[in-house]
Amino acid sequence: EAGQGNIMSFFSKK
Amino acid sequence: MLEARLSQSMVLKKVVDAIKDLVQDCNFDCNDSGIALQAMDNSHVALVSMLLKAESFEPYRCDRNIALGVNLVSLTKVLRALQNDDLVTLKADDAPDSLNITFESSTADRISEYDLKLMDIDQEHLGIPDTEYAATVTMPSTEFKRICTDLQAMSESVTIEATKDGIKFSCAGDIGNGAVTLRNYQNVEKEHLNVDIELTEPVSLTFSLKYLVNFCKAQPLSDRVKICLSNEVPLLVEYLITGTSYLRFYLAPKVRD
Repeated sequence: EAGQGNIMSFFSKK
Repeated sequence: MLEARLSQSMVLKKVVDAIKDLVQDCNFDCNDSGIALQAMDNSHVALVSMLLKAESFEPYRCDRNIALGVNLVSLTKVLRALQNDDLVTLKADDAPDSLNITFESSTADRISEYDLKLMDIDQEHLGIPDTEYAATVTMPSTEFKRICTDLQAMSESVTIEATKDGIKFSCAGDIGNGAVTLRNYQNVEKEHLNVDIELTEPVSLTFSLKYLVNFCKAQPLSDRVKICLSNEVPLLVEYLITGTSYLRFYLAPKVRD
């Protein structure tokens, strides 16, 4: 979706 | 092995009903502190995080870490057989290929037993940092659901703005604009109706209503919902289950042009 952020860019991978 | 008996069995059904439209396959990670779940939706916009603590069960036994890879559509089919006031018991071996689920009627005159096939799910786990949110709003879960559903009829996204004046949910659609503002509200006799707004700094973020409406499927779990906001970080929507067990949803904000 245009303009929709991705949750993975906020939380680090474990 | 895992053995976990839940007297408030409808909690399990409500949790699954709340998340099954967001995630399809997920691991229930069991260890001695309880049963946890973390899963993203397919588009990686939202994250579900659930913890059913060991003390929510009686008895609870889990000797080592066990991942139960469950297809939630399949689990929903099994949970159809669950009736109000049933006791539900989950059992699994240390390296299980199936999950044994037993329903017992409260009068113990009926025992239903199911084995649900499990799957290997390779899931990425994300580290969620402890965040001091700029705004925390605790409000009736039915009110939050109504606001999200009403605004979705007008627009695909909502801007949530928390200021000293209250929390404002606003949207702009093809047919016009809409907004709902809530202010702090205390009802001594009916505390579940309270609106508590804690604010350290003003916040304004925009989110997809499709996801928020989806989160509201958790409404039957609790008459209260907590919404936590900070600029430029995902929204947290939390429903407490029993005691300190919880179901949390995180939603990435829309990116401003």
